[in-house]
Amino acid sequence: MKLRRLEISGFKSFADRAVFSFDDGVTGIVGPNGCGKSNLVDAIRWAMGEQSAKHLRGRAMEDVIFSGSESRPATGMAEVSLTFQNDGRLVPPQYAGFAEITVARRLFRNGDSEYEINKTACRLLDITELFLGTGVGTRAYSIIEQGRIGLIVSAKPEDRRAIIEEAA
Amino acid sequence: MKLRRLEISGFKSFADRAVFSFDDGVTGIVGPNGCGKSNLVDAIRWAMGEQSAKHLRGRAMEDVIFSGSESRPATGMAEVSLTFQNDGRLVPPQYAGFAEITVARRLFRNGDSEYEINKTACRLLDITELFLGTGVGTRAYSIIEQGRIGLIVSAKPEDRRAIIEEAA
Amino acid sequence: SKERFKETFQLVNDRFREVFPRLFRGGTAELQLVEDPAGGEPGVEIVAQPPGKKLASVNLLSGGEKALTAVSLIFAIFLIKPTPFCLLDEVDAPLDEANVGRYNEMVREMCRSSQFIVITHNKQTMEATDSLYGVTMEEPGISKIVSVKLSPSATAAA
Amino acid sequence: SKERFKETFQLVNDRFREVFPRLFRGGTAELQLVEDPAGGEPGVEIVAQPPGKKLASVNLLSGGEKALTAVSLIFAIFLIKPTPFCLLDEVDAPLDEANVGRYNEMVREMCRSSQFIVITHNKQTMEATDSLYGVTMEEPGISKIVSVKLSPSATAAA
Ligand SMILES: Nc1ncnc2c1ncn2[C@@H]1O[C@H](COP(=O)(O)OP(=O)(O)OP(=O)(O)O)[C@@H](O)[C@H]1O
Ligand SMILES: Nc1ncnc2c1ncn2[C@@H]1O[C@H](COP(=O)(O)OP(=O)(O)OP(=O)(O)O)[C@@H](O)[C@H]1O
Ligand SMILES: [Mg+2]
Ligand SMILES: [Mg+2]
Repeated sequence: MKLRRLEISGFKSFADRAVFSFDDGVTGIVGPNGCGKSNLVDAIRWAMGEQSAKHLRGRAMEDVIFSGSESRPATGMAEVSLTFQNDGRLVPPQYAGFAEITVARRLFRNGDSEYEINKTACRLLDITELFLGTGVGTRAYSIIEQGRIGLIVSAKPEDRRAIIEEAA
Repeated sequence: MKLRRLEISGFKSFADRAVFSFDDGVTGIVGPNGCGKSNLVDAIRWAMGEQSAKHLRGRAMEDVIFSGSESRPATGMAEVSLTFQNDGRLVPPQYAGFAEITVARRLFRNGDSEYEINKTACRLLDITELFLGTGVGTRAYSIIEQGRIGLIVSAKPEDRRAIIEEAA
Repeated sequence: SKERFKETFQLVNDRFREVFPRLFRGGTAELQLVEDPAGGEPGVEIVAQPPGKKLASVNLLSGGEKALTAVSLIFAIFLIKPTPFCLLDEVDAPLDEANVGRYNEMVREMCRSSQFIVITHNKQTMEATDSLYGVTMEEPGISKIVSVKLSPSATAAA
Repeated sequence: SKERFKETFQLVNDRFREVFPRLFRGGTAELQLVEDPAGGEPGVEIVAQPPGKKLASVNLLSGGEKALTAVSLIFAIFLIKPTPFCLLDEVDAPLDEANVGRYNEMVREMCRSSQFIVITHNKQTMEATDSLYGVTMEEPGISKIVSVKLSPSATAAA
């Protein structure tokens, strides 16, 4: 499964819809402090099923919805969708027939949530299970958040074991 | 009191004696990873009376003595001395008559310690008291160690209070 | 004593309200005293709003914004009660070019009353110093120092 | 299961022993299983010795050395069990020029089997990417993306 596209709308500082397409190889993301780069990491983790607001630097899950700026009012919803190309590797059997697999997550300000896989409504559990099988969702070593690389060296021995267990 | 000179010998990676002289203004310290820049910060804190090995990235105070490299054996002692110019500001009364104030600290591998102010043997307490009066020894806001600036934002409210109390 | 803390807190807070918008080129910030639920002395909270953004928890700020907010507070405390020297170890690491520039401008201003020693990997910061020491390890494991720059004219060569 | 962990641990350890000296241009490192005093599963310790230096606690290493040691372990795990993509957010921040170069060389090698997305402020890293997205905030508080580079020929201009 190869990550091909990230669509983000109303999520944190991405008030307007933005689309990233990822080619093979190394993609760099640059920009000034506070412009939204790490918010993209949060968006990817959220779309893959992250349920802890603390892990997204928030206090409540509602914190991921664009809360407004001096020139714009808050939006009523946050939406992120990830599109993967089925390259035959690590694809769960029930999606083996699809050329692309798109996962979408929406959160409304009233607290309602929506989840979709290939435009079909599903539960959050279906999304986390999809990723569990692929090795994509393992946060421990495939996503290194800002400032956290040093923690591996200062971590407790059992936490380091947990990272290796993710690969086992 | 202005910091004029730092002499370091046998302390951490400074196996050989090195002398830094500081002029007024901004002094930069540069070099590749692991070459010894932050060890200088440890040396300054140690000379001012730091008693916690953990605050110097060590497990025991003996860790500050040069422990050898592939080409050199360990040294038997670590020594750091700081020389201040008496500019009339913030100088404790008993040293008001000196043009310069030099503080020296030595640790031997057998555990013995020596402390000196202006070449006169003294106790560690005399050194910490000297700095307490000058505001130099306040670690909380005049020495920002590598990787610690972010902690101020994530600190507990009482820890932030403590930093401001240092200035009170 | 409680009185002196309250006094210092006021002074630091006023300074912090000035330094933050200077480093952020706008925006507002302040310190707030919050009651200790355990009944101890009140703690200090930071409220910060970068220019054009809406006020939110300081935890949602970016890595660079958090560092610059912390620097604003440290510099504010420093301006109220300077110490003879100030050691900053790689404080500029998470900052972008524009923020590194403003950070160095303030360091330059404050170094009139105190000596500033900055450890850095950043070329902009190196150029902003008055003198520069290089630490090398030609012999593995053994630190040695080299004086790299002693005057503005040498900066171009550095 | 315990068997599978032991097996994976061996593979990762062998890889870690190779990756560390490659990123550090020498030196040695390995992982060790340590008994849990509380009687649980054994934990994992890192033993690392940069080239020419004497073996000591990993805590005494410098900020950059710690980061590069952690990167060596992450890359070793990744080589044993690649994931479809890998996101690295400002991992190069504490590294000096030479280390940034070796880090980027390895990322380039590993990106044949997976996509790598690196967030960075570092010019060397920017030049090592195949494509580059810029995130801007022209309207304060509102993020917008711009595609900056799509081919090697554009690198010179970036
Ligand atoms: N729900 C939200 N609504 C609006 N803005 C938000 C929301 N959540 C976070 N932000 C803003 O997003 C910004 C942080 O973005 P991010 O962490 O992605 O920055 P960055 O580009 O990684 O910067 P740096 O280089 O400093 O790490 C903050 O200024 C924060 O106020
Ligand atoms: N007692 C000791 N004897 C010999 N070497 C030591 C001792 N204590 C620490 N070191 C070495 O000093 C080095 C760390 O130096 P330091 O932290 O000053 O690096 P640095 O220049 O700040 O690097 P960075 O840019 O990565 O922060 C480590 O490689 C460590 O092994
Ligand atoms: Mg960031
Ligand atoms: Mg350092």
